Amino acid sequence: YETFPGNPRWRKRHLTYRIVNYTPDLPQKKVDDAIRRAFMVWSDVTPLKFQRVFKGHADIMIQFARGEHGDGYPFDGKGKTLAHAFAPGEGIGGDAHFDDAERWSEYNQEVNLFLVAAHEFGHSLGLAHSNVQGALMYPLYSYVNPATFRLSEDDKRGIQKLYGRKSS
Amino acid sequence: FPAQLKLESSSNRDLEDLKAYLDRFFPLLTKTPSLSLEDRIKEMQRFFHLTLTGKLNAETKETMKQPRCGIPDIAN
Repeated sequence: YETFPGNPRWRKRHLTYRIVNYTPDLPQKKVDDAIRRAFMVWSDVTPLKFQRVFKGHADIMIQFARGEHGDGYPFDGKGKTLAHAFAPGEGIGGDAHFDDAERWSEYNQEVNLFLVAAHEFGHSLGLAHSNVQGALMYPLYSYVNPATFRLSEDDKRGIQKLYGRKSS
Repeated sequence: FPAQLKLESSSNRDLEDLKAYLDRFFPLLTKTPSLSLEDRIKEMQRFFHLTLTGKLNAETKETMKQPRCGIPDIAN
């Protein structure tokens, strides 16, 4: 695993997130659930807790966008780049953006939202890319069944280096 | 003659795509001296466990086409 230079991390264990807008590809409830489960991937192995808020600013703002979307890192249409996120910090720090030129799905067609969201939230929490194939933080997308998804030891070591283990 | 021209233009495009990919995901860090293109290709091949050729071979091209996250692969 890798962390970002300077090891940016959240100094609090209770983080908020807000789903700013939705993709038309999935029912909103499916998006809500995929995002909730993606955060659970990380809260299951650390002391972190995630609370959803519905207005105002949240630590992690989640949005779907196409092309240039105001952060200076334009998306590139269908395929290639799927999403990006920012390391922990004020303002745009922690935010996650998903390219709505992709076709987001809850299964094995096109791009699975749960898997990409879990990866991006790893960045939102301070993990950079891992070169371990099979790790969630590996940069290339590959489908695994979300129902049987398990965080790799590499990912777990990285996130627990930043936030410690979940207290029993 | 046209075939040759076509061949050149596609390899030029491949080269442009490669440089754009390297600039985006394996950006030259300010502190490292400017690496040769061959070294930069090797850096990417090393990260993705590809054969270290320093050349834009088929498996390197294939990796570049994979859907992925937009964050650089070397943390900077």
